[in-house]
Formats: sequence, C-alpha cells, structure tokens
Amino acid sequence: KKAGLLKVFEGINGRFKRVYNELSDGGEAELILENTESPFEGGLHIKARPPGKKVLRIEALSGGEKGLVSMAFIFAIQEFMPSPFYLLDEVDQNLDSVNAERVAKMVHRNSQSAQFLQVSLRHVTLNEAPMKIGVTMSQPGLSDIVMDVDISTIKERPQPKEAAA
Amino acid sequence: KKAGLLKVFEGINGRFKRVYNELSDGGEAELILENTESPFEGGLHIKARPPGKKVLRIEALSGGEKGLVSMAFIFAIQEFMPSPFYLLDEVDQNLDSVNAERVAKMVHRNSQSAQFLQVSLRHVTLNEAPMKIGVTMSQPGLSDIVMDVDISTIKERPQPKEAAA
Amino acid sequence: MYLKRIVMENFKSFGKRIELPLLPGYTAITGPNGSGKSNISDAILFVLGPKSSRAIRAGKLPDLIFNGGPSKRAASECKVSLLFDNSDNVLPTGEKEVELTRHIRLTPGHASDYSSNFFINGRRSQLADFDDLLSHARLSADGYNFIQQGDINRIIQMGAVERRRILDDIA
Amino acid sequence: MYLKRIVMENFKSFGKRIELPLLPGYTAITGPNGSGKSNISDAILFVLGPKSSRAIRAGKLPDLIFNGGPSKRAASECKVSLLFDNSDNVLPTGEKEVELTRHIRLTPGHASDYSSNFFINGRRSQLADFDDLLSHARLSADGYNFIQQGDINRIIQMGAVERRRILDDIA
Ligand SMILES: Nc1ncnc2c1ncn2[C@@H]1O[C@H](COP(=O)(O)OP(=O)(O)OP(=O)(O)O)[C@@H](O)[C@H]1O
Ligand SMILES: Nc1ncnc2c1ncn2[C@@H]1O[C@H](COP(=O)(O)OP(=O)(O)OP(=O)(O)O)[C@@H](O)[C@H]1O
Ligand SMILES: [Mg+2]
Ligand SMILES: [Mg+2]
Repeated sequence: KKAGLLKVFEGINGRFKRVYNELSDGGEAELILENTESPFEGGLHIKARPPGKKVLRIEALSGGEKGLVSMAFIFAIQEFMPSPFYLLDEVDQNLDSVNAERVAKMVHRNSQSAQFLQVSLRHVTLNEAPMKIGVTMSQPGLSDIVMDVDISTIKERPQPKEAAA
Repeated sequence: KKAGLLKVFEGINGRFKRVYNELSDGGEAELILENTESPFEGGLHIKARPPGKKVLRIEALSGGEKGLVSMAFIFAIQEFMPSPFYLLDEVDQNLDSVNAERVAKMVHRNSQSAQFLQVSLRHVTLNEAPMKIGVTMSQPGLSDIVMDVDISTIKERPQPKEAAA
Repeated sequence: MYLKRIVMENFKSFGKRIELPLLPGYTAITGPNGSGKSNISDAILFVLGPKSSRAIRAGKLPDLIFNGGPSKRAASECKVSLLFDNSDNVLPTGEKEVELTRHIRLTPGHASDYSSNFFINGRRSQLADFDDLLSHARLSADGYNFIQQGDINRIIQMGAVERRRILDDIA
Repeated sequence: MYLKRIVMENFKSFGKRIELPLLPGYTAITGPNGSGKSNISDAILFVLGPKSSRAIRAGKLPDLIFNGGPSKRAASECKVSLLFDNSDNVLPTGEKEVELTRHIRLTPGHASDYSSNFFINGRRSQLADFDDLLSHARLSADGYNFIQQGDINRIIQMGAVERRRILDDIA
C-alpha cells in the first residue's frame, strides 16, 4: 500500500514539475509529502515559485498564480492516468489572457490523445479550440445548442435567430 | 435589538429587489428571514428568479447568475450604508460580457457619490471605467504602477519597457 | 474511444429532445450566463456517475427533470444517452458503438418518488454493469476527468491531508 | 472625502517607494496575474483594518515586508500612507487633508518580532485613534467597502445564519 502511494507520488510529481515549468514559462513547483516514512499519516503540500519570484507558500500566491498551479496539478494527474475523455468548466476564470491562452494551448496539444470539452467565456480560449459549440436560450428557460457558433457574435449576447447564423 | 435588525432587513431588502431587477434586466429577487418572530434564531435566505426562468433556490443558479445575485446584495448594502470609498477585486470573474458590463455601468453610476477602485482583467469593465491604472513587474518580483494605461496593450502582457510607454 | 453524441430529453434546462454531435479532439462550449453550459456537464455525470458524490449540483434527483420554465409544463421524466465510438474496443462489448442511457421517471402522484433505469445499447441493464464497463475506460465521475465549475479554486484551498487522499484514490 | 494618494514603501511586492495618485470617481486597476493588483487592496487594509480578521492574506504581519524577490535584499520595515481629501470635514481633525500612516519594523535579530507604529498627519498616534477617526467616515475593513478576490463566491455559499450575521453587524 505504501509502495503504491509512493509510486503514484513519484509519477505525478515528476509530471507536475515539468507541466508547471511549461505552463508558467519557467517557474518551478513540486509536491511534498509531509511524512515520507509513513505517508498515510501526513498530508500533501504544494510549493511553487512563479518565474522571477521567490519560493512561496501557495497561500501567498495571487489568484491567477494559484489557478495555474491547480491546472498543472490536474494536467499531471491526467497524464499519469490517461483517460479518453475530459471536461473542464471555466478553469480559466482567474487567469489573465496570456495564462488562459497557455492553458488552452496545452489542452489543444493533449487533445491529440484524448477528447476535451472546455466550457469558457474567454475569447483567447475560444480562439484556440478548433471546434466551438454555443448554448443559448431560444425561448425563456429553454436551452438550445448552436453548432460551430461564430464567436464574434458572442459579446452582443447571441439573440436566438442571430446565433443560428 | 430586534427592531433594529428588522429595520436593517427592510431597508436592504427593498434596495436588493430594485438593484437585482436592474442588474438582471427584469429578474426578481428577495431576502427572506427564516424566523420573522425571532430573527436571531434563524438565518437569512436569498431567493432569485433570473428573467425568463422559474424561481429557484440560489444553489440551483448557474455560476454567473449567482455572481449577479451577490453583486446585487453588495450594492444594496452599500446603498443602505453609504461610505466614501469602495474596492472591488475581480468581482466579474464568473460573469459573461453582458453581465460584466452591467455591473461596471452600475459601479460607474454609483461612483458619482463614492469613490470606486475595481480590479479587473475583463475588457468590458476596463472600457467602462473612466480612469485606468496598470500594475506590472518592471523587474522580476518588483511591482510598478503605470498611470492611465492603454488597454489595447493589455493582451500582449505589457513588457516592462512597453508598459511604461 | 471518444464521446460521439449526447442526447438529452427534458434534462434540466434542455426541455425537449436535444442531440449534440461531438468529434474527437478539442471542443469549446460557450454562451451567456445561465444558458445551460454546465448542465451539459451535469448530463454526462448523470450517466457516468450515478453513485458519485459530485453528483449534479441538484438537491434531489427529481430536480434534474425539466421544470417547465416560466411557460411550459413540467416534465415527469428525463433521459440522457451518451454514444461512444468504440472502434478501438476499449469497452468490452464487442460492438463498434456503445450507447449508455439513463432514464428517470417520477412515480405518478408522488412528487419525490422516482424510478431509475439503465440501458446499454438499448438492452436493459443494472447500475453495476455501467460501473464495470466504465472501469475499462478509466472514465469515472469521481476522477480528474471532470473539473466542474469552481473546482479549480478548491485544489489550493483544500487541506494537505485531503490533497493526499487524491493520490490514495489513484493508487 | 476621497482617497487622494497611496504611498507604499517595501510593502509586499512594492519593493521601493511607490506613489499612486487617485481621483474621485471610478478607477479600474488591471495587469497580469501576480503583478501586484490585490497587494494594493492589502496595502489599504493594512492601514484601515489593523484588527480586521480579513487581514491581508498573509500568515504573520512580517510576511508583508518586501522579501527581496529573486535578486534584491529583503527589507526590514514597510510603510503605507493613505492620504484622504477631507475638504468636506467628514474626519473631525479640522484639516483639509488627513494622512494615515502605518509603519512596521522588524526587531533586529528576531525574525518574527516587530514594532508597529501609527501616524495621523505625521503625528504619532494609537490604533484606537485610527478606529475613532474612521468610524466617522463609515470606512471599515470589515464592512462591505472591501470585496476581496474570491469573496463574491462566498456570499452564496455561506450558510443562512452566517448571512444573517451580516445584518446584525450593520444594525
Ligand atoms: N430542472 C430544471 N428545469 C429547468 N431548468 C433548470 C433545471 N435545473 C436547472 N435549470 C436551469 O439551468 C440554469 C443553469 O444553467 P447552467 O448552470 O448550465 O448555466 P451556465 O451556462 O453554466 O452559466 P454560467 O456561465 O453562469 O456558469 C439555471 O438558470 C436554471 O434555470
Ligand atoms: N512580502 C512580499 N515580498 C515580495 N513579494 C511578495 C510579498 N508578498 C507577496 N508577494 C508577491 O505578490 C504576488 C501576488 O500579488 P497579487 O496577489 O497582488 O497579484 P494580482 O495582481 O492580484 O494577480 P491575480 O490577477 O492573479 O489576482 C505574489 O506572486 C508574490 O510574489
Ligand atoms: Mg456554468
Ligand atoms: Mg488578485
């Protein structure tokens, strides 16, 4: 049991370091087990150092910096335990445009070996995804789907007939 | 004591109904005391009906719909207990462009009688505010202020020398 | 293996029969607040994760049935089907396509009583059959396949022990 | 009354003397993730709300002093001054401008010992003087003046009793 956990820890930590370094364009991060002797008695910490900064407790990071660390952790787990399907719902809400775009590019790359659905309100993400679906309420309270929606109409809240265009 | 609480409740509830109706362009919302006889023994609930929908428990609302209800509650308290200064930090993160713009327009109107600082990553908000300040790291780990920043440079992560331009 | 189509009938705000075709690769879903984007994620979880605690943001299961909105009649049943392309035979059914369907129906006269049925390619099945099939594909409602709205903030906020438990589940 | 200028010296990521002039009305603050936007809000709370539980996202107070970043020396003190325009005499000091300053300095040799000083228009004061002055302006770190990053999600998630307590505080 302990051996199993340590193997998972090593596998995910290695990937986490690499993914965070790439997502943050040069930062360093790692997972730390509180008690390596008997891991089940301790917790799991995350340490991260955004590029150009001193190492920080993750609580001291900014909202967007925390969002990027979380995404790196999620991608690391997904790489360690590959699955055919992933759904991400507004994971870019704290990210500035540059970071949101980096996450979208990584999703795009990972989508060569798995299917990704990503719900987003951000233009940088919508621009990166090759396929786009719009959801609208054609009548009050009734959801409808618009295939391959044209995102330039998004800002002006797609009116039912316009979105269909 | 009870009379004091009921007076505050009535005052805020009235404003909350009006503000939510305006922010959501036609929705209805209200505050409900669990126990009007002895309010200190119960809690305070919020009921909201976005335009074109049935009344819902607030847990069943979408992320953005909840964000709008929260903003209406905050604005109602601020109107009931006016103060000279307010700071809002990324309150528009769950909102689509239309809702983010409505919130920014309300901030703009309220800023005639109080000072508002709003931290935001969203273009619709930055376009609405008459004054804009940029924060950047001119050297690694060192924050700097850029007065009246030109937001068209925002997407391409202002490089230290560019931001100073 | 990939998800080829989602069909929703009276599931939450999808108050009619809606077919959503999907391709492999990367698809973005967008739309105004409250339009029904996260409800699509809930529809998938409804089929894949009947026992999952993440469930579907609803209080009770009957809350998932289309409530009629402001102007229509509330429905008394809802159904979601997920059609997977299985040409790589990841799911051991020997079929090129596998459709998982879940159907709940309110018991007439009892507002919160309902029956719940599961189908694999139209054949009536049990919940256990779903679990068994999905375990071959590493598709689980409790895994890191689904990052629901707001989860991104929880990963940092959770305590160190809770975070270690993520590794325990994977081991 | 409005906030006319913020001066930060070695406060968090503002590792030099930074002056931020402000006008009445509506000002937006923007910039990349981690650039220091929320640290400005923390600087204001540092002065206005010494006792406030909302505090400044830091563990201990000394965490607020500029840590040097990757290449500079860590500072041993930090200072924040808020200059208010008081031409409407909301603050009962009889002065047209009121500057509130808070200054903390690490005790040499003790990493977590520090001294904390308060000034009103350069005159040394006590924490109680700040509280007294600010209560005239309804400016409080615990009030709904400050909606910190993430607070917007908490209002709906909080329990009904906790939400009622907001009204108790106002009453
Ligand atoms: N049983 C039901 N019947 C009808 N409508 C429902 C039902 N349950 C939920 N809804 C509707 O679904 C809407 C929420 O949809 P959803 O959470 O998918 O929005 P969203 O597109 O994700 O929005 P956001 O961008 O704000 O996250 C609610 O406004 C509610 O009206
Ligand atoms: N004592 C300190 N000394 C130096 N830097 C510090 C100190 N405390 C915090 N920081 C830095 O401040 C940064 C966080 O800044 P802040 O939270 O203001 O970012 P932000 O602009 O609000 O970003 P976001 O858009 O992601 O919310 C951290 O990355 C950290 O490096
Ligand atoms: Mg949603
Ligand atoms: Mg911030």
